[in-house]
Amino acid sequence: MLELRLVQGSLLKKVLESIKELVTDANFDCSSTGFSLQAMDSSHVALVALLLRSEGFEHYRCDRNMSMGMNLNNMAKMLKCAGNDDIITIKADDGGDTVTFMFESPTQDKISDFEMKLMDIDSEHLGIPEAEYHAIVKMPSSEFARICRDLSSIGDTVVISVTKEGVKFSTKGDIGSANIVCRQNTSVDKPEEATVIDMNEPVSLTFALRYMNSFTKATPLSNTVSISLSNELPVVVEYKIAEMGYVRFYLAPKIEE
Amino acid sequence: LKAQARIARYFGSC
Repeated sequence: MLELRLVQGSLLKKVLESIKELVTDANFDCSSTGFSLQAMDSSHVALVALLLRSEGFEHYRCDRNMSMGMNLNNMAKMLKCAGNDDIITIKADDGGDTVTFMFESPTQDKISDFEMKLMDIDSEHLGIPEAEYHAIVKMPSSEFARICRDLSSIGDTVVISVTKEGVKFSTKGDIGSANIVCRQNTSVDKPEEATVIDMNEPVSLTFALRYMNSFTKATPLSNTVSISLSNELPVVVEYKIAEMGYVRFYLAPKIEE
Repeated sequence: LKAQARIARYFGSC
């Protein structure tokens, strides 16, 4: 038996909106640690890892580890029917082939349940090694989204370079080229508006902008984003989910053939 | 010219 009650149901709505473009079908894993997911996009170029820790739920019952295969588009369709202020409860029976999403309005005057069919998904689980990154950039998530959107109107790829001068996002296309440099800026009024660059070694990597733009669908989840870079490693673009966990996107770089 | 690497190049199955 599984029963997870999330008072801030809008978080789950936002999580689905952030990953459904990248991943079609995925197994949600439920254990005493929390509600998690790991899945690759269909081209096996990007990977998404989600964790919603059990402590973040008002009620968390998971009698035994369960893996539930869901079509994310269908799940998103159901969660769209929940109000932004609704409490969402996820329920499933051991060995069952459905999951139920229950939505309660804040005043308890409307209670809905939506039952969705589960599916068998044969997906491989990847081991993500602990890595020391050469550089970690923390910046406002809206700023990062703006940069990715702006650059994708000029080119298809972005070169992200971190030096002691700052972080540079560059692109080139048929009509010309563009460079955007963000300097470390910690003297802002609010910490979430700061750009913080933690660099051990200079790093420069090239990525497909199409994927970066897809990751920025997670912007509503967090005011800040952290971008961890090492030469010859996938970049990690992380959006922390307040009090609960994170959505991390890993993207393999473009490399010399 | 650069080619797009895949995730499997860096992370193995577990």
